Amino acid sequence: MVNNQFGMVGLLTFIRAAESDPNLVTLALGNDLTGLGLNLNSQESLHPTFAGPFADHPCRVQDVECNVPTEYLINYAIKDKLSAPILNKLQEDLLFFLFYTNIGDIWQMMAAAELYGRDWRFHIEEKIWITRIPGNNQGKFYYFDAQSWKRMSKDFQIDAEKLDKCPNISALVNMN
Amino acid sequence: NDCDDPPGLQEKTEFLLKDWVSIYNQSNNLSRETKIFTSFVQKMNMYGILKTDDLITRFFRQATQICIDLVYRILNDPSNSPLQARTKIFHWIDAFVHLIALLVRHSGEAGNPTTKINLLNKVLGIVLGILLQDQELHGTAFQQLGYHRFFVMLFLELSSPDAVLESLMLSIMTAFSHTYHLLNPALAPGFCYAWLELISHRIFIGRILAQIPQQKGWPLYSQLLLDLFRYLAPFLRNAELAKPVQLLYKGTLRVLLVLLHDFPEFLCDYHFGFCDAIPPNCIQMRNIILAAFPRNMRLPDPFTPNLKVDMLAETATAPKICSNYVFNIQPANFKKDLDSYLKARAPVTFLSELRSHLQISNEPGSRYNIPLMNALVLYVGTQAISHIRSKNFVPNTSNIAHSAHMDIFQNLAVDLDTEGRYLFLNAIANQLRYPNSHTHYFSCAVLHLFAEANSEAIQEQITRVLLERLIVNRPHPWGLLITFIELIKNPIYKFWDHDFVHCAPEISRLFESVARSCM
Amino acid sequence: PLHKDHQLQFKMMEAAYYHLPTPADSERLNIYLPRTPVPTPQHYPQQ
Repeated sequence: MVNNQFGMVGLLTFIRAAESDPNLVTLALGNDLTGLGLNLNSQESLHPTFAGPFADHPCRVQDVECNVPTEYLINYAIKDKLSAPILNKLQEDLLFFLFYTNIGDIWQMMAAAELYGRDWRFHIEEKIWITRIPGNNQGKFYYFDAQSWKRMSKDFQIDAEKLDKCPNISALVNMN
Repeated sequence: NDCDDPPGLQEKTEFLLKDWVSIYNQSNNLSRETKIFTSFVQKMNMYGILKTDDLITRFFRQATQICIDLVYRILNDPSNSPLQARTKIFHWIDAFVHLIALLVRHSGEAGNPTTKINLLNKVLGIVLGILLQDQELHGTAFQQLGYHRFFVMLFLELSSPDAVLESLMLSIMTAFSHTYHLLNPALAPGFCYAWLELISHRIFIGRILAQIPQQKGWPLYSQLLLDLFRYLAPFLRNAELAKPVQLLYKGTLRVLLVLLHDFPEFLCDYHFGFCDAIPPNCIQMRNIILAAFPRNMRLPDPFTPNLKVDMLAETATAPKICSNYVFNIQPANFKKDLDSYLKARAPVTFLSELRSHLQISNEPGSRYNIPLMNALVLYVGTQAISHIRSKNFVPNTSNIAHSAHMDIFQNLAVDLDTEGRYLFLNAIANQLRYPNSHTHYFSCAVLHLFAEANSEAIQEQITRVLLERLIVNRPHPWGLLITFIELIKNPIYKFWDHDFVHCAPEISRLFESVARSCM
Repeated sequence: PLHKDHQLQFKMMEAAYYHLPTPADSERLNIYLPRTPVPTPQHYPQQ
């Protein structure tokens, strides 16, 4: 038989090496390409949501920029003309939205005050909003998980001193 | 050269750039953008920046250098978190890029693209030059961030929906493609990851391969892929890949998979040049390219019993080969002798001299001229197909024999050493792709060489070349599958009688497993 | 073994491996400017 790397013995070397050291045969035996984060069976084109050669998943919808007509970009024209939202009419998830997206703005503080009025308390150390579960006196509380955007339940040992006080909105308004 | 800059230019540039960055970062300026831009251009005029082409060039060079210096200052400032550093850097670079995009968009006369494209090429050239100098200066401390941001944002700005920019799409893509070619990893290795990001950006791919009409972007993109393969080649020759190489290789595979899925015709048309550049041991990467087939084609199941490949209509059609491969058959007198032999099977000394043309050195791993080998095989094969078709025959394992063309192939199979033979058989196997006249001819050719081999070593090496392309993870080219199935199923080849099939338990098991899937 | 030129290329590539581009590098900055800025407690989200 051919007694060098160019015959069957050469191939056998790869096959045996794959069992002991797969890193040595990456090129010879290849990888499972379905593990690269691309949906190769997709009926749609892949390139419009291709997140790049080093990403292991495609772009999410929010990652893909969409060019909108300039007529749609009206924030500068109307932002001072919009009426203020009436916070006590808003559902909790919208209050959390205002709190988490209006960083450093009076709306963050106002949303916090409204949440306080609805028995939510901001835990200074855990940096989460928590509230009692109605009818439950055994240390189980609801908290709002901003990563999954859900209300979850968990056992807490609450130290009252770690709960933030209600923001003083009137003082902020006067200051402004 | 900084020394030649007129006095005060650096200060003026810095002032104007700071002014513009401040204007840009005020978010409420969108409605008055044209007015603001016009007013800024007047300011540039007032400062004498736009007076001459030379001054414009110096302004951009200075401004780019200011931005890059800022990048290094910010990145080396430990008080900035990575996010803060990026935000600060992007504020400057995005503003600078926006100014350039507006200048390109609005320069020159309406309807005359020359001034705009000249300005774009000038700016790209300046940034490219500064990048290469920067890499030289900083060495392993080179930072790619500023340059990557510059190129990607300028590209995105010039790709935004605008009637003027749309009319310049081909020129804009050409300018970026040429710049990326001049920045390819062999020339700017410190920029290689950013470079791969740039050439595989979803909008870049979409424009260059789909939106530019008549596939005019395809040659530009094929050049960039060739740059990538040629850069990777020396690092992929080693069995064990270092982590930086693994990452770039994996990124390349992802890009190829996107191309295989969305633009298989592109891979089909340019496969020949790609196979020249990809090292022989990169079997899976090569298979991705060879497995491509036109989207409107339905491939018959290779495992269909009694599949009559020569009856397929596609077998009569030659694939497009977008490569001037005949040019690789050098020197000119060799090509002349080759044509003479193909025409008249004379002189007989041609065959004995063939090997000397293909072997170029004694250095292990680079003893053979692989591009010449590949070109020779394809050229002889295509000539053979024309010759057989001129007699109104369809090539098959019988009528391809006893010809000048098969003389050459048999001579190469017999006369070359094991390495040369391996490369020769690889050149044949590189044509086993989707149903077409080349796949059919070369399938017949390799089977004929197996049947007529005067030594078991030739048969062993044919088996080795086919099998190694099959045992690698998917995808597998259709032509490879049908050839191998024919080899193991057709009793003419007495495949199972050969010792090399049973030389080791792993090999026996492998063949049995492959045979089971085929049967 | 790698040629000298390729060894140099590898060194540069290896250095670049430690500061790879991120997806955000190719995305526009979303500049958030508070409309009515006020001081907020340190323990509130800051980004």
